[in-house]
Amino acid sequence: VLELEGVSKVYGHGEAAVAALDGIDLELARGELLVIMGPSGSGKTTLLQVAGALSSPTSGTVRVDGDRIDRMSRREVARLRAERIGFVFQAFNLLSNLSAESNVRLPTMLLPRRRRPDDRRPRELLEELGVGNRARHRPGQLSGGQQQRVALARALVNDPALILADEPTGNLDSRSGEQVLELLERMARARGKSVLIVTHDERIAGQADRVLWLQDGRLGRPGGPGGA
Amino acid sequence: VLELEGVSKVYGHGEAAVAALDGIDLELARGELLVIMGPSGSGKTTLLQVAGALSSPTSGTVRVDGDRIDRMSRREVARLRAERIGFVFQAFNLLSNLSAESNVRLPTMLLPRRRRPDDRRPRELLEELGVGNRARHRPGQLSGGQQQRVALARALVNDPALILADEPTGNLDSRSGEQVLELLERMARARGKSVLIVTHDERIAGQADRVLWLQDGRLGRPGGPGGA
Ligand SMILES: Nc1ncnc2c1ncn2[C@@H]1O[C@H](COP(=O)(O)OP(=O)(O)OP(=O)(O)O)[C@@H](O)[C@H]1O
Ligand SMILES: Nc1ncnc2c1ncn2[C@@H]1O[C@H](COP(=O)(O)OP(=O)(O)OP(=O)(O)O)[C@@H](O)[C@H]1O
Ligand SMILES: [Mg+2]
Ligand SMILES: [Mg+2]
Repeated sequence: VLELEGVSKVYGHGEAAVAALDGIDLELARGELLVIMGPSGSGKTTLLQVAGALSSPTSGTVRVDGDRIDRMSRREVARLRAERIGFVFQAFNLLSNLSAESNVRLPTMLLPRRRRPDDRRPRELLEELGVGNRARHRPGQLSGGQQQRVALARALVNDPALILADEPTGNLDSRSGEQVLELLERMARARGKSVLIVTHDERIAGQADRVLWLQDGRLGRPGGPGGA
Repeated sequence: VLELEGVSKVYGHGEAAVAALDGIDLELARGELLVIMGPSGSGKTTLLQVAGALSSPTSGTVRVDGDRIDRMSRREVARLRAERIGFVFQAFNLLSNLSAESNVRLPTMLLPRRRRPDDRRPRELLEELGVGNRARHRPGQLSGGQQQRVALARALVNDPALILADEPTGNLDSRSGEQVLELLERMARARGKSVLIVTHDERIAGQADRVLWLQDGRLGRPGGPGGA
């Protein structure tokens, strides 16, 4: 479902250049839950942005369902992101002037009418994540963890095949964090989604099919810094 | 240094009313590190905003160094926040068009010239937090955890007597999280600051002088939901 080959990402040039990703090879199958962990600044967010077609790699290729992203037209990339990828941002990126429910409903407007989910779907997802009673609040009226769960609901509403989640439990207590993880697990096991989570939360690692370690833009086996 | 008495905070009215805080009594002494934990939505951020004079309670009183905040003029409150309180926001609240170093330096401009810290202080704090090599980057060019550490540096730059930190390690791996905690501990033990941390991170609780549990806007002893 997702394939990265020789992916590198360099920010800036000359002396100020930062190699955020350095030769990444990665494959993610249907129904698989992959967790990538690593220190702050190791490239986790960058990896997810490249995987989700939000950012172009400096070199290497990204394929979703076998199609190379760099060979797609702008319009095809937009459709890919609207229909096949669900993205949970580290900073949530909710629209502050819309209610939680409207924020979750927004991506459904990008689908052709016949393919839109049921009108109750946004509400159902919010309830499943324990924030159903905040559906009419705007993000500024929500706690950090409530906003995080609204962002997850929004990522799931179009029933995407590929779910990319950046620190989905960073603002949650153990119990809410478990609920989020159970939902993501169900997406992989029961619904056949491919789920890629980047996180610092070691508890999440315990539930994954596979755990990889990212350090200084390079991918390896867990074992801590310098490790495998 | 900080005293809350009978503090309540209600958002909205009538049916939509949310009691974010409900009768909070709290005292924090010099050199003390207090950690408050609780589920998402329990009122941690609200508690910190009221303690830091960013938000007025619906009832009850807040005192800093014995002075009632509600009896201060706008100007006195502004001085209090600039000179005596350092606040780390859950969402960082950095200015996107300024470099990390400029973001950290900004609060120093609010002090009378003779009381401003050394011109190198912003850089030193960033280095102490492991982000010295990102001093010239803007927030948009920083990882989540790097932004979080810049926000902490900014809260500390005016050497405030009271430090209020909202989830200061939420975006950090264990190692960076430990560094942050060590720094906050030193502020309390070695420098006599009063430090109030709200968090989900149980590792932090281990280092505190005192740990309290917040649930549905009420404060108690840890013991989990319904606990103690
Ligand atoms: N402006 C507002 N209007 C209405 N309700 C609000 C507003 N701000 C916060 N709330 C509600 O008050 C409650 C407490 O919010 P608060 O942000 O203090 O929680 P928190 O403990 O910090 O949560 P988290 O751990 O998720 O950050 C939440 O249920 C939230 O929805
Ligand atoms: N636009 C940019 N320009 C320059 N450097 C950047 C830019 N964006 C990110 N970086 C750098 O690239 C590196 C990787 O950033 P990234 O956000 O992917 O890290 P991360 O693993 O997600 O960190 P965290 O766990 O703190 O969120 C960091 O050192 C960061 O400073
Ligand atoms: Mg990140
Ligand atoms: Mg909060």
